[in-house]
This record gives sequence, structure tokens and C-alpha cells, in this order.
Amino acid sequence: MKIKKLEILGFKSFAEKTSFTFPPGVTAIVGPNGCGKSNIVDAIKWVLGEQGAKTLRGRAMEDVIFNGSEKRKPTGMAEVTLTFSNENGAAPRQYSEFSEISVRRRLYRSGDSEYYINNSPCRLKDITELFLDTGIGSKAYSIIGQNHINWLINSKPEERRFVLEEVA
Amino acid sequence: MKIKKLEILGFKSFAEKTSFTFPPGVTAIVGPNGCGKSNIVDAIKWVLGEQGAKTLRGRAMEDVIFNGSEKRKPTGMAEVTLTFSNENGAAPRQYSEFSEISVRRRLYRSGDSEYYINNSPCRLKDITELFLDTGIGSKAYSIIGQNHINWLINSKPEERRFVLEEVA
Amino acid sequence: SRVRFLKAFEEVNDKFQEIYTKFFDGGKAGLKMLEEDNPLDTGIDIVAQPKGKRLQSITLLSGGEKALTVLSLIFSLFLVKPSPFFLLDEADAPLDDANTLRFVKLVKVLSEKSQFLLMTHNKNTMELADTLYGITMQEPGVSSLLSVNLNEV
Amino acid sequence: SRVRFLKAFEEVNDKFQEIYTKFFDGGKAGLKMLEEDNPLDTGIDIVAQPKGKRLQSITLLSGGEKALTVLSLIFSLFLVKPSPFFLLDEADAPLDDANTLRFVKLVKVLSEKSQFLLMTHNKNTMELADTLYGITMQEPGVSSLLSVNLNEV
Ligand SMILES: Nc1ncnc2c1ncn2[C@@H]1O[C@H](COP(=O)(O)OP(=O)(O)OP(=O)(O)O)[C@@H](O)[C@H]1O
Ligand SMILES: Nc1ncnc2c1ncn2[C@@H]1O[C@H](COP(=O)(O)OP(=O)(O)OP(=O)(O)O)[C@@H](O)[C@H]1O
Ligand SMILES: [Mg+2]
Ligand SMILES: [Mg+2]
Repeated sequence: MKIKKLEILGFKSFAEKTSFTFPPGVTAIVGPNGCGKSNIVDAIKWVLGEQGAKTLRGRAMEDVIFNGSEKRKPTGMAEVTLTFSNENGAAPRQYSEFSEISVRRRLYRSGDSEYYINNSPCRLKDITELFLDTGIGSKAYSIIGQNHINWLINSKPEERRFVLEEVA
Repeated sequence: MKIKKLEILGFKSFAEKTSFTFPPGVTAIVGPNGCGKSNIVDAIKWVLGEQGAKTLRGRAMEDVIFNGSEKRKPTGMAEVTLTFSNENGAAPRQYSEFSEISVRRRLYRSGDSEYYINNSPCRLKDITELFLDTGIGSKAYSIIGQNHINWLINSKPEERRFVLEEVA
Repeated sequence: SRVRFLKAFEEVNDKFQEIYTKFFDGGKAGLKMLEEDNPLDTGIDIVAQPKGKRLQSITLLSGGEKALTVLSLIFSLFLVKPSPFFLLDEADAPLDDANTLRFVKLVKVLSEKSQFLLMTHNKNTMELADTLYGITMQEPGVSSLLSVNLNEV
Repeated sequence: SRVRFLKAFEEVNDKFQEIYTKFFDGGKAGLKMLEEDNPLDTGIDIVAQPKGKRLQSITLLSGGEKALTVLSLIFSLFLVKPSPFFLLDEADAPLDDANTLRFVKLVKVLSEKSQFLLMTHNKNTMELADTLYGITMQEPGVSSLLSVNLNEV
């Protein structure tokens, strides 16, 4: 499964709907301090099921919903959608006939949260199962947050097993 | 008290005696990854009394003694000397007639450690008292280690009182 | 000592706001006592609001915004009680070019009253320095000082 | 599952050594099981020895050496079990110019099998990229995507 598209709406500083397509090869994301680069990393971790508000630099999960700016009021919902291409049919059996698979997560100010796979509602568990054994996930070895490069060195020996088990 | 000179011998990667003078203004210390820049910060923290091996990135204090290289054997002692000019007589009374004040710290592989002020043996307590109220010290707000810039933001509110008390 | 603490708190708070708005071209910053009626034990909160943004928890700030907030606070402590030297080990690493230049300009001003030792890989910072020391491991595993003349850079 | 773990351990260990010596032009790196007779529960130690230096605890390594050690390990995991994408947020920040170039060269090679998304302020890294996305807050407090054509940089 390759990432094709990311759509962010109302998540952190992305008040308006913003879409990214991911061409093959290397994509550099640049911009001044505080412009929203790391918020994109948080959006990807979040849609893949991240449950810890602190891992997303917030105090409560509600902190991921656009909280307003000088000229705008806070919004009531955060939504992130990540679309993968499934050409080689790596997805689990029930999704194998789809050429594209999209996962979506929503959070409302009320605290209600919703998950979707290909636009049909599902549970978080379904999303975690979808990505089992694909190397995709909010804790995957291939996602390294800002200032987090040394986590493998600073962690305890038992915590490091986790990455080896992922590839085993 | 202004820093005049730093002399390092057998401390971490500084096997040979190395002296630095500090001209006024801004001094940039540059060099490739792993060449020894942060070891200089550790040397300054250590001579000012730092007691935590972990703060100096080691497991035991012995890790600060030059541990050998491809061509050299480990040495038996680490020594750092920091010399200040005392033109404005900011040092405590018993040192006020000295125009220069130097502090030295030594550690032997045996575990013995020695402290000196102006070449005469003293205790760690004497060094801490010497710098009381001067703004100099291993935990001073003006020493920020690598990747440590956010410590004031990540620390608990009670821990932050410490820096305000320092300036009060 | 209660009076001295309150005085220091006020002074640092004022300077913090002043330096922060210089760095961010606006915005607000300050210190908050969690228990105002108990100045000798209270914890201290740091409040920072970059220009044009709503006030939020400082944990939501970006890497560069956090670094500049801490630098503003450290420099405001200095203005209340000067320290003879600053030792900053790659404090400019999270900053973009514009903020690195703001940082070095402020350091240049403060360096009239205090010595600054900056470990850095950033060319903008190197260009500002009065003196440049190169550290090398010409002999593998052994550090030595390469005296660098600024004109050679 | 014990057999699978041991096989993955061996493969990652081999690749880790291979990639590490590519980064550091030499040196040694490896993984160690703390309890060899209990592969299903044992903790894992990381061992890294830059070229020309004695073997020491990894905590004594420099900021840049630690970053390169972790990147070597992550890339060796990838070679054993590829992940469809990498998301690295300013992983190049602690690296000097020489190591940044080594890092980007390796990324370029691996990007034939996987997509790389790199957040960066480093010009060397930007030059390597196939695509550049600029994020801006033209409206203060609101992020938007500035579509940047590489030729314009
Ligand atoms: N819920 C939210 N609503 C609005 N803005 C938010 C929200 N959460 C975070 N932000 C804002 O997003 C900004 C941080 O963005 P981000 O961390 O992505 O910056 P960055 O581009 O990574 O910068 P740097 O280069 O400094 O790392 C902060 O200024 C913060 O106030
Ligand atoms: N006791 C010791 N004996 C010999 N070498 C040591 C000792 N302690 C640390 N070192 C070596 O010093 C090196 C680290 O140096 P330092 O952290 O100062 O690098 P640096 O110049 O700050 O690099 P960077 O730019 O990556 O931060 C390591 O390679 C480490 O092995
Ligand atoms: Mg960031
Ligand atoms: Mg360093």
C-alpha cells in the first residue's frame, strides 16, 4: 500500500480543507517556524489511530481541533483522511477488490469520535486490523517526530524489542 | 568575574592538554559531528561541581576520564581548570585581593577526586560557596546543553521557581 | 525574601514580554504564579502567544517557537541579574533562517555585557561571531583545538 | 515465533552493520540480546563504535553520532521489512554538512522502494528532494499549502 493522498480539515492549524498528494520519491516539506509542518505529522499519526493527547503535544484530545486564530472562531470538528493505493492487493481479504483504501477519523468538540474505512463507519479496531503487518501505524518505526530521533537510544532495552517484533 | 581561560586534560575526548582563552564578545565553537564540542560544555559543568554522571551523558563518573582511542591507552586522570578574572572584586571576601581566581577539579580512575582554588586544595563546598550569588554554577540558567533548550517548557511549574530564585 | 522574590518576578516578567515581542515581531508572553497568595512556594507557568495566534498551552507550540520562548526567558533573566557568560550548545538548531538572524542579532547586543560561547553548525551564526574556534579530531578519537582566524572562513 | 524473531534479529543486525559503516566510513554497529537464551523476552542493547574510537556506552556519543546511529538502525529495519513510507521530522537537524549529504544520498537510494516525507530547514536536504511542498501561514494562525515548483527554488 502506497500513500496517495492526505486531506486535513479543522485539525490543529489547518482550519481550511487542505489536500496533499504524495508523488513517489522524496518530498521535502518546508516553511518557517510555527507554520504547521509538524502538525501534518500529528495528523498522520492521529488518523492511524494515535490515542495519546500528549504524543500529539496536547493536554486533551480536544486540543487537536482548530482552536481559532486572530480572525477565525474555533471550529467544532477535526477531520483527517488518508488514502492509500492498493494496487498490489496488500490489504486484508475483505478489502482486496478495492484499488484504493481510505481511512478517516473525526473528533467533535462534544467528545464524539468517528472512524471510517472507504466512507463506511467502522471502529478503531478495524483500522488497526486493516494495517496489521503492513508496516503502517501510528507507532511504526518509520515515523520519527521532531526531537524524537534519539528515542531508540534513550529507551530501555525491553522497549526496543517492539521494533524487532514488528519486522519479525 | 569574567571567564579568562579553560584548560582540559584527560577529560573525555581531550587526551592532550588543551587551553582555550575567551575573548570578550561572541565565540562560536564549530566542528564536525563527534569532534568534542559538547565535551567542552561537559568540562565546564564538571569543574563547576556537577555531581550527576548522567547529566554528563555517562553511566558512572569515571566515564569522564579519557578512555583511549585507536592509538592511545586510557589515561588515569581527568583534570579541568577554569580561570576567571576578578578585576571588579566580585568574589567573596577571602579572595578579593586576587586579580585572578582559578578552580580545578581532578578525578582519578581509583575514584579519588580533588578540588582546588588558586592551586590550593579545597572541598566542593568551597567552590559552591565561591560562586554563590555570582550567576556561575553547573545549573546556572545561562548554560543550555545540546537538545536541552526546551527544559524550561517541559519542566513542572515547581521546578521553574528555581531560576527565579536564582535572580532574586 | 518574599519581597525580593516578588520584585524579581515582576522585573523578569516585564523583560520577558519585551524580548519576546522583539523576537516574534509582536505577540505576548509572561509568567504566571499558580498560587498568587503564596509566592514562596508557588509553581510558575509560562504563557506565550505568537503574533496572530490564539492563546494556547505552550506544549502545542512548534519546535522553533518553543526554543525562541525559552531564549526570550533566559535573556530576560540575564537583564535582571546578569551572568558573566552564556554557554549555548546548538540552541539555534530548531530555528529557521529568519529566526536565526533575530537570535544572533540579540546575542550580539547582549554580548556587550556578557561573554557568549555558542556551539553551532549554522553558517549564519558563525558569520556573526567575533572569534571562531574549530575543534577537530585529526587524530581519530582525540579532540584538539584548531585556532581559526576569522578571515580565513 | 521464536524462530522468526531470531531470523529477524540476525537480518537486522547484518544490515545495521552494513548501513552504519556506510554512514561513518567505517566503525562497527550491532544489536545485542541481553539474555541470549530467552529470545522471546530479552531486552535489546544497541552497540555503536564510530571509526577510530574505542567502544563506549552509546550514551556518550555526540548528538549527530546518536542521530546517525538511529537512522542506520531504522533503515536496516526497512531493508528487512519495507514500510510503504517514511516520515522524518527534522531528523537532519543535528547533522553537520558532511553527514547531511550522506543522509540525503542514502535516502535517495531508499526512495526507490519507499516514499519519503522529510520536514526540514536544511538547504542540502531541500536540494535533493523530488518534490517540495511549502507550508505557510499567510493568514496568521491558519496553515495552508503553497504549491512550490522545484524550479522556482
Ligand atoms: N488546535 C489548534 N488550533 C490552532 N492552532 C494550533 C492548534 N494546535 C496547534 N496549533 C498551532 O500550530 C503551531 C505549531 O505548528 P507546528 O508545530 O506544525 O510548526 P512547525 O512548522 O513544525 O514549526 P518548526 O519549524 O518550529 O518545528 C503553533 O503555533 C500552535 O499554536
Ligand atoms: N571518556 C571518554 N574518552 C574518550 N572519548 C570520549 C569519552 N567520552 C566521550 N567521548 C567521545 O566524545 C565524542 C562526543 O563528543 P561531543 O559530544 O563533544 O561531540 P560534538 O562535537 O558535540 O558533536 P555533535 O555536533 O554531533 O553534537 C564521542 O564520539 C565519544 O565517544
Ligand atoms: Mg516542527
Ligand atoms: Mg554536541
